[in-house]
Amino acid sequence: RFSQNFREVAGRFLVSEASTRLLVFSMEQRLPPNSELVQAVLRLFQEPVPEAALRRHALLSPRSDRARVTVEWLQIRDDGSNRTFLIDSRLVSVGESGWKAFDVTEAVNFWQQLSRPREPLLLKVSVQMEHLGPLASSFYKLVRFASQRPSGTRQGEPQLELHTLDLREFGAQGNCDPEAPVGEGTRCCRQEMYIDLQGTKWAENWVLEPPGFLAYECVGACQQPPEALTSKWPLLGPRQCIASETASLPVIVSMEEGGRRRPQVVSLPNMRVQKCGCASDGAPVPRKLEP
Amino acid sequence: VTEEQILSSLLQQLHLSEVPVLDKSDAEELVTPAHVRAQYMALLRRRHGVRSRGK
Repeated sequence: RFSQNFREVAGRFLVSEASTRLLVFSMEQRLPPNSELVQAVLRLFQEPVPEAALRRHALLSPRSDRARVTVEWLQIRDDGSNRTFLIDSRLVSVGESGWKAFDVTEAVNFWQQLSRPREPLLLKVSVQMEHLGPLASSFYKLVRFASQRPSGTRQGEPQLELHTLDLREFGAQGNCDPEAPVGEGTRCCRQEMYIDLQGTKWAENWVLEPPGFLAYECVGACQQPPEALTSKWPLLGPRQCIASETASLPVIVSMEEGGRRRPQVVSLPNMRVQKCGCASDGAPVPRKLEP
Repeated sequence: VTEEQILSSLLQQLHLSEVPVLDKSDAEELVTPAHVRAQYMALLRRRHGVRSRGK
């Protein structure tokens, strides 16, 4: 405090106790192959609080009757270290009881990126008071969720709901059938499209290779998900047929260097469609799990 | 992909503002060295696609 090197920094010490619990969900055979995860919902049953405890709480802490519930995805790495990612967080009222839903889609996206289907999904659920205060407020303990039981039979058991789309119906079909003309009923597919550079004025005497290339394009329509699903996300656009995987195109061009022309290789990104897929405008783009 | 997109990507990658004016003799005299061709073929073979981030 009296150091000559640091300006005095005044602060307040806030008590932030929290109750934390780890939920473990087996994911084996939970996500059908060739399916797209639309949403994952964690449902927790908040147990009713005894009247007497509520009254005591109201007397001692009239200002706040809400608690913050936070859900994090826990990753245990090969070296034994672990890290968590915030997935969802929201306030619940201490006096309420019943099912509470949390969107844990991102946690399942992270789990999928691990590509370890036998590993369970680990979710850390923390409860703390809404307002951190100087009093060591322990009222967050009044917010209790029914816990997991090995037998998995208990009423109110935490539930993990996975909503998926079967890509055999709602996805793309790979390459288009060259025999079948593309029309109204064509399902999203990748069609050959050749780009001829030799016949292009601006490429003349400048682009040395390639003379042309197969760029492909995505054509056709996508099956729209059932109403029940779209009604939950009103901002989501219709599913459209788009390039879901692309590759770059290397070219050799004639470049000026030191008063002379020399051939040089340049790689043009996203010029060749590798795969087509069905996606909605506005759909959340899964966060990449950094190594 | 359109020709305009290819041209725009090429100018961007080469940090050029316009297409260089070349005549036929410029191209005819040019021989592509083996190492440039090898680099080109290596890139062409690298078929791994880059997952686009959707729309």
